[in-house]
Amino acid sequence: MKVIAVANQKGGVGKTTTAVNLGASLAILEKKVLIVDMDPQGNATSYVGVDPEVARENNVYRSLIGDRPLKDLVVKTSFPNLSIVPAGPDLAGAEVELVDLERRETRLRARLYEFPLDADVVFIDCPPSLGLLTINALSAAHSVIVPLQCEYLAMEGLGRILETIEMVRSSLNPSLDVEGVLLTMFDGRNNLSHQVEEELRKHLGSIVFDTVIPRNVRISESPSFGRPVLMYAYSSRGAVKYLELAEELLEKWQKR
Amino acid sequence: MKVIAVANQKGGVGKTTTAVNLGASLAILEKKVLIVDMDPQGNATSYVGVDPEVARENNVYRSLIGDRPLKDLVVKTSFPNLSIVPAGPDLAGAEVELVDLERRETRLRARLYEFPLDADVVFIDCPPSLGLLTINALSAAHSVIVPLQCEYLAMEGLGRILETIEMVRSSLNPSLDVEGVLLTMFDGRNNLSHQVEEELRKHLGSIVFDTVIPRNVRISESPSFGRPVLMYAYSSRGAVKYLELAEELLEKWQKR
Ligand SMILES: Nc1ncnc2c1ncn2[C@@H]1O[C@H](COP(=O)(O)OP(=O)(O)OP(=O)(O)O)[C@@H](O)[C@H]1O
Ligand SMILES: Nc1ncnc2c1ncn2[C@@H]1O[C@H](COP(=O)(O)OP(=O)(O)OP(=O)(O)O)[C@@H](O)[C@H]1O
Ligand SMILES: [Mg+2]
Ligand SMILES: [Mg+2]
Repeated sequence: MKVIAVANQKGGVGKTTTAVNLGASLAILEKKVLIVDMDPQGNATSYVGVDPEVARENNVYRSLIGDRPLKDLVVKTSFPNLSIVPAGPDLAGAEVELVDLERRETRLRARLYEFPLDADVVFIDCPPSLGLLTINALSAAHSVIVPLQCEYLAMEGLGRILETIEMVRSSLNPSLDVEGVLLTMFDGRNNLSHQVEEELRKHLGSIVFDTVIPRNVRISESPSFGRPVLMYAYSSRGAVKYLELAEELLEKWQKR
Repeated sequence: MKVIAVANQKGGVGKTTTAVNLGASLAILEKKVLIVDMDPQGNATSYVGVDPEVARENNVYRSLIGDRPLKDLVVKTSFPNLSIVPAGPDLAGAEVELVDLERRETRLRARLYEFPLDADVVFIDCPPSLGLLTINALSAAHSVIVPLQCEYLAMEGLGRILETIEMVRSSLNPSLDVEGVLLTMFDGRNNLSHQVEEELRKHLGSIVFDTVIPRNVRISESPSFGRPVLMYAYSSRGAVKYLELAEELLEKWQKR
C-alpha cells in the first residue's frame, strides 16, 4: 500500500481536484484507491458523491480523535475501485482539539497502519494550511504530491511547503519523499503559465511531473455532478491529462 | 474608522486580491486605507511590495502575541494612502500559540482600538481557514466581505462562512454585519459562472454586490510586480471593476 499526501498551504491550487481525479484514473487502471479527506471543507467527500448523512456517521474524525478503526469508516463510491474515508462536520474542531492530545502529530499514521486496508494506493486530501491536520497527513505518508497553480502568488508559497516536508522528514517521518510537483490550471494562452513552468523546471528539475494539467472547464463542472471528470467527460482534455499523470506515476513506480 | 474582514475558508477565491485591490481603489478615491495581513502565507504583504526584511521586524504577530501596539507596526507602501501591517514568519505558529492564551479570540480587536490609527478603512486579509486567526479578524471587524469564486466547490463552503459570521455575531461581536458577497473570477464564456451568479442573487438578494470581478490575466500578473493592478494596468477590466466596487461601497456608506 502506497500512501500519498496531496498538500499545499496555498488555497485553491487543485489539491482536491488532484486527489479525486488522479485517484479515479488509477482506479480505472485497476488499482484499488482509497481517498482520506482530511479537509474540514469536505470537498473531496462531496466531489465523489458521498451523502452528507453517511459522512456524518462515517468520517475520519471518528478515528483520528475518536476510537474507531479507519477500516470501519471506508465508504464505497459509485466509481469502481475508488472508496473514501469522508470528512465530517466535527473535523473543523479537530485542529484545536489535537493540540492537547498525546501523539498529536502521528495519530493518523497509527490508524492507517493499524489494520490492513483493502487499497493499493491511498491519497490524503489536505486543507490549505500547515496545521496539525496536514502534519498528520505528512507523518502518515510515504510521499507528497504538491499541486501548484501556474500563478505568481502560488509560486511564493512553494518554498514553505517544501520546507515543511523537510521538517517532517527529519523529525517525524524519515522515509517521506516528494512524489512530485504538479502544475495545474495551466493556460497555454497566457505568458505567466509558461514563465512559471520554465522557472520551475529550471530550479526543481525532475521532481516536476512531465504531465501538466490544463485549465479545463469540464474539470470545474464535474464536482457539481458528484463524479470525477473521467466519469463526467472522459474525452475532455482534463480527464485525458489526469489519466496521463496516472500512467506517468505507474511507470515511475515500476522502474524502482 | 471602518474595519472590514475579507474572509472565506475556501482557498484561492480572491481574498488577498480583493483586500489589496479594493484597498488601493479606495486609496485612489482619497480614503486612507490600512491592510492588516493575518495570513501566515503573507501574500498581501508581498503583493504591495513590502521587503521581507521589513516584515520580519514589523508584523502583526508582534502585536497579536507580542506586546507592541499595532500603530508602531504600520508600514507605508509605494501606493499613496495605502499602508499595511505585514504578516511575518512567526504568524504560522500563532494559530497554535493562541489556543492557550487569555482572550484568545479578541486580541486583535483590543489592539486595533487601543490607539488611534491614521486610517479611514481597514481591510483584514484572512487565511483560508476558520481558525483563531480568522476568528480574531471577525471579532475585530464591523463587517465582512466574502469573496466567492464562480465555481461549484466554492459555493459549497458559503454556508459555513455565513454560519461562522453568525456565530461570532451572537457570541463575540454583536455589531458584525455582512458587507457583501463578491463574485470573483467570473468568466462570461462559461455557463458555470452564469449559473452561480443567478443562483446566488436568487438566494441571497441584495447582499451580493452589483459589481462582479471578471477573470482577468492582468490581475494575476500584478503581484509579481509588487503592485496593485491599478498601478500595473490601470485600464484593464480587472482594475476598472475593483474601482467600480470601491464606488459601490462608498455610495452604500453615504446612503446610511
Ligand atoms: N485544471 C483545472 N481546470 C479548471 N478548474 C479547475 C482545475 N483544477 C481545479 N479547478 C477548479 O478550481 C477550484 C480550486 O480547485 P480545488 O478546490 O481542487 O483546489 P484546492 O487546492 O483543493 O482548494 P482548497 O485550498 O480550498 O482545498 C475548484 O473550483 C476546481 O473545480
Ligand atoms: N479576477 C481574477 N482574475 C484572474 N486571476 C485572479 C483573479 N483574482 C485572483 N486571481 C488569482 O487567483 C489566485 C488566487 O487569488 P488569491 O490568492 O487572491 O485568493 P485567496 O483567497 O487570497 O487565496 P488563499 O486562500 O490562498 O489565501 C492568485 O494567483 C490570484 O492572482
Ligand atoms: Mg481542497
Ligand atoms: Mg490569500
